[in-house]
Formats: sequence, C-alpha cells, structure tokens
Amino acid sequence: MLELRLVQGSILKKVLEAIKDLVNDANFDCSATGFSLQAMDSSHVALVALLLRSEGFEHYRCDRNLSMGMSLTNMAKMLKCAGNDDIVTIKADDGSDTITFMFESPTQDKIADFEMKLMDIDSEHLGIPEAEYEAIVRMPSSEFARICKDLGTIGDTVVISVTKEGVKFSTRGDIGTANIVCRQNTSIDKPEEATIIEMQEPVTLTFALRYMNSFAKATPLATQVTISLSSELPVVVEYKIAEMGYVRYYLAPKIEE
Amino acid sequence: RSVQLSITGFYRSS
Repeated sequence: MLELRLVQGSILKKVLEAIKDLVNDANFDCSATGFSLQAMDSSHVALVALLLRSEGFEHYRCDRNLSMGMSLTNMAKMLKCAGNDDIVTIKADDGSDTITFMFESPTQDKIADFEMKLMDIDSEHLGIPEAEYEAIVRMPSSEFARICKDLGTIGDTVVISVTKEGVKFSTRGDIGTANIVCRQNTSIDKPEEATIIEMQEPVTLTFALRYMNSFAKATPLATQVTISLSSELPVVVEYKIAEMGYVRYYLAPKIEE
Repeated sequence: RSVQLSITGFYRSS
C-alpha cells in the first residue's frame, strides 16, 4: 500500500513539466527514503534524477519498495487537471496495475480522483559516483534559462567556460556568434539574485543547447540553479526543490574530433 | 566537427 499526501501539489505539477519533454516513460521508485526517479532520454545523452524526500510529504506511507512504470505524458495530463493550490495524494495498492491521483481543493469543497494505468518499463539504472567538480556555478535559474533560450536562437551548442573572471556562455551559428559573461555577484540582501562561482581549475566544455533548454523547464521549481563542471565528466544542472529534494540533469559533453 | 558523447560512457549500470 502506498499513500503520499503533498499539500503543495503544485510541486508535482512543476516536476512533471520539468521532465516530460526529456523522458517519455519512466519508473518511479518509492521507498522509505522518498519518491524518486532516474531516467535517460531516448538517445542516452542526458539523464534526469528526481528525489522527493519522504519528510517533505505531510503523510507518507510506503509499506514496501515499489517501482511503478508511468507514461510521463499521461501523468502530466492528469496532474494538469489539479489546481495550483490543490492538495495532491498519490495512492496505489500492492500488485495493482493502476495508480490514483487525488486532488483536494484547499477548502475541501471539491475532490477529484484520477486513476492512471501503469506500464512495464525496462529501464537501465546507472550508478553515479560522488565527484569533485572543478567548477561550481550557482546563479539565478531565470538568468540561466534566458541565456540558453537566447543562445539557442543563434547556435546549436554552448561552450561554457569558467575562469576567475566569471562564467562565459558562447555560441556560434550561421548568422554569427554570441558571448555572455556572468561575473560573481554575491548579492547579500537578495540571495536569489546572487551568482557564485567556486573554481578549483578553469574548465571549458561544450554542450547541446537543445538539452539545456529542456532542463530550463525546471526553472519554476527553484530561484537558483547549480551547474557543476569537470573536464572529464557530464555537467550536472541541479534545481533544488525547497524542503523536499531536487531535480538533477546530467548531460554528456560534445568533443571535437 | 564535434561529436556528442553518450551518458552511458560515463556511468555504469547499477
């Protein structure tokens, strides 16, 4: 038996919007730790990892570990039917091939339940070791989204370069080139507007902008985004979900042949 | 010419 009650149901709506374009179908895993997912995009270039910790739910009952295959497109359709202020409860019985989403309005005058069919999904789970990153950039998520969107209109790839001067995002396309430099800005009165760069080594890596723009769909989840870079590793783009966990995206770099 | 690497080249199946 599984029963998870989330008063701030809008978090789940935002999570689905943040991952459904990257991954079509995925297994959600439920354990005492929390509600989680790890899935790769169909071309195995990017990976998304979601964690909603059990402590973040108002009620969390998960009698045994469960893995539930879901179509993210269909799940997003159902969650779109929940109001932004609704309380969302996820329910599943042991051995059932369906999952129920219950939406309660804040005043309890409207209660809806949506039952969705589960599916069998063969998915590969990857072990991601803890790593020391050469550079970690923390910046406003809206600024990062804007940069990826703007550069995406000019080129297909972004070169991210971190030096002690700041972080530079560059692209090149048929019409010309673009460079955007963000310098460290430790805004004390407005921490959500800060740009903080922790650099051990200067690092330069190239990534497909299509994926970065897909990751930026998580912007409504967090005011800040953390970008962790190392020359020999995929980039990690992390959006923390307040009090609950995170959505992390891993993206393999492009290299010059 | 740039080549897109795969995520599975970095992390192992667990």
